[in-house]
Amino acid sequence: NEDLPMARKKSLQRFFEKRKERLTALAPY
Amino acid sequence: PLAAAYFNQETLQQRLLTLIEGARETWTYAIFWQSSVDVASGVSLLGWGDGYYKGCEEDKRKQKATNPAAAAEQDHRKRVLRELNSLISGGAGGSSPDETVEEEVTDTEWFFLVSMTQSFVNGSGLPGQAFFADAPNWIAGADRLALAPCERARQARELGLQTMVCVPVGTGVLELGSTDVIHQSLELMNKIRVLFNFNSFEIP
Repeated sequence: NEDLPMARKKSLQRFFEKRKERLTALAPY
Repeated sequence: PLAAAYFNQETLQQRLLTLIEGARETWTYAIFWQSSVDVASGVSLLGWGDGYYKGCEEDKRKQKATNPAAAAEQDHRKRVLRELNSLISGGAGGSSPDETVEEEVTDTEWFFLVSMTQSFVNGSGLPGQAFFADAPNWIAGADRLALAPCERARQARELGLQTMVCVPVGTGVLELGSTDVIHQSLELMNKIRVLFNFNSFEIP
């Protein structure tokens, strides 16, 4: 975890947040 | 120094988002490749600066892997996603498993994630070529991506992308990708110049 550069870490966090939003929007209910 | 102060992760993310969400065309992602020089070796390097993934129509189609090879590929992608999620959430078991890591990882999502591990040395790859030549590189069409002298472009095509654009801006290269065929647009190039003009003291 400590080896993950901050830029990539923040990008990954955003990617997961956006992915969750997309999946929620696509959910049938 | 002022320009440098504005060039941080937050304003960079905002610029990428503004460009992609405000564009007339449908772009799947935007990545800023940051240039640096390795002091010891003198090697010039373009590495991950930041990225914004918007997604595409593919994300809306719930394709279930129908053959063993595709199913194995999905298993691999989900495993990597779980590990990455664990990394950013502070270790294994740090967060409860949810659909964020258990749902299918689309081809373009995978391409974006793999990009975070890539870098381009001394003018290699499409981003490196654009940076080295200080000239934009706009490739529209799967057949043209297949012919590009760049492994990344060929991988992009294999994963469903049809357009890749690399534009040198400030201290790096802006890369855009789309699953649509998008031809060169002066409007977009001007927008990039305004949004990524790092000599400007104005926050867009």
